Amino acid sequence: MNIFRLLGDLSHLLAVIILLLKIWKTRSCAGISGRSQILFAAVYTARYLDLVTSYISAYNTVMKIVFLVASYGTLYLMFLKFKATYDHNHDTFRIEFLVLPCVILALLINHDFSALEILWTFSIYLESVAILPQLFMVSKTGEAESITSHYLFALGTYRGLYLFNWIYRYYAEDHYDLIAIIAGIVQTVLYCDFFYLYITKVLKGKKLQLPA
Amino acid sequence: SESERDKDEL
Repeated sequence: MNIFRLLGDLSHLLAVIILLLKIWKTRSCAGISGRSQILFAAVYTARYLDLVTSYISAYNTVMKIVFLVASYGTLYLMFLKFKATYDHNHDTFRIEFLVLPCVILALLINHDFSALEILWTFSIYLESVAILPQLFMVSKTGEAESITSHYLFALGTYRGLYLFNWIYRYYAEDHYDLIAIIAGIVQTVLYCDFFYLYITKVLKGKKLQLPA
Repeated sequence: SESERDKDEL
């Protein structure tokens, strides 16, 4: 565990907490893509199945459980408890166009052709693009609430910090995993446009609004 | 070493 990895995990944790608190406090999930949240639940489920097969550390186990619970908790709030506030008219990204290529790619490019490895690889590929329905929703409505912007910033920063972790590990431990690295680069690049708007607008106290 | 996944990463 190095500092980039730890900060990455904390940023990820912060993101899911911001999202849950936003929905809970405002009693509304307006502006949040339920489709992205479904994809994230699929990502954590596919990746953390190894909870039942291998024990790594207390930290590892606790974080996995937190991400799973937070993810399904978010789905519960969006699709059951605060269902009436879900903005489904603007949440129209076709997720099968993301899921199917990820399934095919995971079957073709993986470390080992076994069920758990393919599911792990699928989760890595799917995570890299899971935010697209959310970014599509923001572009469709042309704006995002500040709290939604903070959520997106923390979530985007998390994988960016993992990239620094992998650079560090390449030099310090001679370790690298191309599947995770390439997917992590794709994932971080997808946020670049948003990062630019966040830094130039939201941090200056303005609402995130896209140019017309 | 090359391309082995680390089961500790989240």
